[in-house]
This record gives sequence, C-alpha cells and structure tokens, in this order.
Amino acid sequence: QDVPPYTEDCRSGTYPPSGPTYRGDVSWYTVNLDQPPSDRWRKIISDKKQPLTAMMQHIKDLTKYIFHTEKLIDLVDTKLPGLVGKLPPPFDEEIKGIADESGLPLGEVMLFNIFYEIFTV
Amino acid sequence: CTSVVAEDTSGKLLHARNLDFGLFLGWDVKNSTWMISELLKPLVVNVNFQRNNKTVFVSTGFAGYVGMLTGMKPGILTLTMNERFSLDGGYIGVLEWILGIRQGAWMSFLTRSVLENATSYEEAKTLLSKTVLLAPAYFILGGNQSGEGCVITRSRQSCLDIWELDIQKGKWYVLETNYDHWKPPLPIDNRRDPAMKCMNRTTQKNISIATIYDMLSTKPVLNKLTTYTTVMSVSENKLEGYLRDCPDPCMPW
Repeated sequence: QDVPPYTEDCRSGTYPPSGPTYRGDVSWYTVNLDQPPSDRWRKIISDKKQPLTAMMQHIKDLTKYIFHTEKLIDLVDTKLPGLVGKLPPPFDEEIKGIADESGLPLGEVMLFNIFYEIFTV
Repeated sequence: CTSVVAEDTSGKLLHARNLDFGLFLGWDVKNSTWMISELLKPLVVNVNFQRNNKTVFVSTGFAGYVGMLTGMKPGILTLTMNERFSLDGGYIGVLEWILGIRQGAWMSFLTRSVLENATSYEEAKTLLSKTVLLAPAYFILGGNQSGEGCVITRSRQSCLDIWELDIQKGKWYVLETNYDHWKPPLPIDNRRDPAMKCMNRTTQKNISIATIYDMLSTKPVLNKLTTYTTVMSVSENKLEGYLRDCPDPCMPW
C-alpha cells in the first residue's frame, strides 16, 4: 500500500486539527435518558432534519438507479413499519420519535438504523 | 475504518478511530468524493447521554441513528466497532429476523446497551464476545487500567478471537481496520501496515492524543471514505470528534 502521492509517510503536527484535512469540530448535544424514548432525539433531529432527509433521498435515488424500480422503496415504506415494534425497547420508540420529528417515513428511518446489517450484502 | 487502543508508558489508555463509510454508494465525479460520505458528515454529532442530570456515556454518531459506533463511559471504558465482512453476513441475520428467528442482537443496539449498562471492562468484554449477533463485527474495547485493551473478532454466532494488549511482551497497542488480524489484509486495501508503521515509529514513549491523531491523519488511513476522527481518553474523561476531508490526491478507500 505504498502508492505515493495517494499514500504518504507518517504525518506529524496535525493536532490540534487544522488545514485541508480538517473540516471542523463535531457539535455536542445532550440526550436525556429520563425522557420518554420517543422524545429523546427531538432537538438533534429538528437541527439535522435537512441533511438527514438529503441522505435518505440519496439512498432512494441510488436504489432506483441500481434496481430500476421503486418497488424496493415501496416495500421499505409499507412493510418495515410493521417490524419496528419487533425491535428491542427503547430503540423501537426512539426510531418512531425520529420519524415523527423528521417527517420521514418510519420504514426509511428503520432502514437507516439497521443499515449495518443490510450493507454487509 | 481504523480503530486503535494504545497504552502509554504511564499506563494511561488512549482509544481513537476513523469512521470510514459509503463505499460504492455513489461517486461524485465533479468533487471526487463518495456521495454518502459527504452526506453523512453534516449528520455527525457528539452526544452526552444523561440520566438524573449525570453523564451515563458520551458518543460520536450520526443524527437519526440510535445505535452506537463510537463511545466512552467516563472512567470505565471506551468502545468502537469496525465493519467485518463475511459470507455468513448480516443479510442472513436480517432474513432470519424478518422470518421471526430473533435470537440475534442488532450490532449497534448491542454497543449502545454496553455503553449504557456495562459497569466494567470485563463485563463489556463478556457481553461483546458472547451475545449472538445478526451480523459479524469487530469490537475494539478499552478499559481504565493497564493492559485493558482488546479487539474482539465476532462472527454472527461466536467469538473467533480476542486480541489483547500485552505490555510485558511489548504489545502496547492493538489496531484494527476491517480484516482479521491473523490474516493479511486485502493488498488493495492495506491500511493496517501504514497505520502500524506510524504507531511503531511514534513508540510507546511518545504516544498521545496528538500522535494518535497524526497516525489517523496519514493517507491511506485517512481516505475519501473518512467522515470523522474521534480520540478518547478514559482517564482524562475526554472525547473529541473531528470532521475530516481528504483532498486529492487521496485513496478512495
């Protein structure tokens, strides 16, 4: 894996982060676990609604492009919501709260949360 | 992804990771970036999970994703997970789950439960190595005492290996990318050797948050899939997350 300039010798002096490989600090939020699960993520989701919707839309566009059909998306939107209740608590209610706050279809929010298992395909 | 747990000469543990994701999910020719990686970056958040106004654990994650990929339970443990590929993969687990066979745990819900409920490194190690999963995974776990660092290689049903720090034998760090540590990585995706070369050059005497961040900033450990870098110190109760870019020329993975 030595393919200069795509690989480089060990960097130094990169911390504190700055320069072209640093896009910014990650912002902090608090989730109150004493709240009902469906309310915990409301603040974060109301701040991140737009990028979350954009990311979901890209996944849908990609699915349509690869499989040349919207059937898979329909399946996600119609069938997955029936399975959310089978997820272990508190994740089922947290995912419902995220769908409610973001306005995204429940099936798509669930798909995002099980993407690791799906993606291993 | 690249995760590492390292112990410095004073016995302090450091845990850090690059979260790389979005391979083959759309390439933006104009900007020479992976579309999903770019769409994920605005979603990266650090979250302080509290109960009774006290911190239970902190994490770096994606808004909308309730599972955990990177987290720290202050004073107790640090945990990251890296993707593991196997023919007996998650899609089989998902099919079984949909068909009603529900023994397996969803990977990121397990990590979230460990961060929320485990009270020690040993308890976390037991949960992460023994819980039946829906998908294979690597769990990289750090504790709060000397020698408490390991990479747990998991198949869906069992624990294939636990690779631990062994300071007496000079093994002061364990580093995991996305390949079983006892096998060579894919030659076209060997981020392990460049990362280990930098760790070895740093030496245990000089390891710190800054020098670990240096290693994670070295191409191809830093690549086009890298969305964020998080560095954690359980003894200093520090979790820092940074959004990353990899300007050309840069490896696509």
